Parts: sequence; C-alpha cells; structure tokens
Amino acid sequence: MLEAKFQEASLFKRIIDGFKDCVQLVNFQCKEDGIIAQAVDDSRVLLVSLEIGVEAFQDYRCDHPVTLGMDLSSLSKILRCGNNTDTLTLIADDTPDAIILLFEDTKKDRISEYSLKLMDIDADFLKIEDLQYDTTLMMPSAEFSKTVRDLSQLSDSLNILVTKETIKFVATGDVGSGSVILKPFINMENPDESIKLDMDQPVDLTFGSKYLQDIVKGSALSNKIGIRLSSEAPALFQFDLSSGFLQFFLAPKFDD
Amino acid sequence: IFPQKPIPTYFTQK
Repeated sequence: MLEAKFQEASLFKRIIDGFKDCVQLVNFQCKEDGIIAQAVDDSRVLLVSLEIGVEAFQDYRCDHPVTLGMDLSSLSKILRCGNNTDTLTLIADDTPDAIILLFEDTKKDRISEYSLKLMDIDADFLKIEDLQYDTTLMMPSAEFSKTVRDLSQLSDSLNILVTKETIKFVATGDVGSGSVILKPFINMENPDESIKLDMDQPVDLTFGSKYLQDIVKGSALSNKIGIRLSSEAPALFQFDLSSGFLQFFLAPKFDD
Repeated sequence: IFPQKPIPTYFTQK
C-alpha cells in the first residue's frame, strides 16, 4: 500500500512540469525510502532522474515496493485540477492498475479525488554511477534560464567554456552570435545569488539548445542549479528538492 | 560538430 502525502500539491505539480515536456511515459518506483523515477527522451540524448525523499512529504508510507507507470501528459492534466495550496495524497495498492490522487482543501473542507489508469512501461533502468567531472558550477537557476533562453534564439547549439575564473556561454548562428561571460562571486547578503565555480580541468563543450530549453523548466523547483561538466561524460544539470533532486544528464555534441 | 552520442552508451545497463 502506498500513501504519499504532499503538504502542497504545487510541489508535485512543479516536479512533473519540470520534465513532462522532454519525456512522456515514466515508471515511478515507490519504495519505503521514497520515490525514484528515470526516463530517457525519444532522441536518447537526455536522461531524466528524479528522487523524492521521505522528508519531502508531509506523510509517507510504502509497505511494499510498487512501480507506477504513468503518462505524464495525463498526470499533469489531473495535477491542474487541484489548487496549489491543497494537500495532495497519492494512493495505490500493492498491485495497482490505477493511482488515486486526492486533493484536500482543509480550509473549505473540499475533497477532490481523481484516478489515473497506470500503464505497463518497458524501460531500461540505467545505473548512474558517480561520474568524474572536470568542473562543478552552482549558480542562480533564473540566471541560467535567461542565458539559455536568450542565446538559444541565435543558434541550435550552445557552447559552454569554463576556465579558471570564467564561465562563458556562446551561441553562433546564421543571424548573428551572442556570448554571456560570468565570474564566480559570493553574495554575502543573499548566498543563493552566488556563483560558485570549482574547476579541476577547463571544459569546452557544446550542447543542443532545445535540450537546455527543456532542462531550465526545472527552475521552478529551486532557485539554484548545479551544473557538472566533463569532456568525457554527459553534463549533469541538477535542481535540489528539500529531500531529493531532479537531475538531467545531457550528452554533449562532439567533433572528431 | 556532430550530433550527440546516445546517452545510454555512457551508463551501464542495470
């Protein structure tokens, strides 16, 4: 039996909105220590990995591990039915063919109950070891989103160069080019506005803009984004939850 | 610039 209660329905809505545009059919594995989900996009260039820890819930109970195969476009339709401030409880029995979503408005004593049919989704579960990264960057997610949105207008490829003290985003296209140069800095009053750079090796990588535009949709989850880059491994873009994270692994373009 | 390598090639199958 699974009973997972979010204090605010808006959290689960923001989580699903964070990756529903790049993957559609997703297996959510519910275990006693929380919920994990993993999916690869159709072009097999982007891997999404979600982890929601028990502490992210108001109440959480999962007697037996259960996998819930869901179509995110249907799930997000149901999530729009609840008010952001409602509590949301996910309920499923041990061999479920549907999941119940229960929205409760404690003030107006209103209860809405929806049921979503589950699907049999056959998807590999990739083992994600801790990869070796050359560079780790932590910056405001709003700033990264704006940079991606602005530069993506100019090219379908976005180049990220990181050297000792500089992070440079460059887009070069038919109509023109653009570059944004950031320097690490610590904002004492508002630490979340800081830009932290930990560089072991310089990197010069190119990514598909359309994937970055999907990745920045996770910004509603956290005002910071962690970016880990390596010349050998996929880039990791991570939004932390109060307990857990939404991770995007993106394969870089490469030239021989 | 060539297109990306498939992401699963970076991760072992579980």
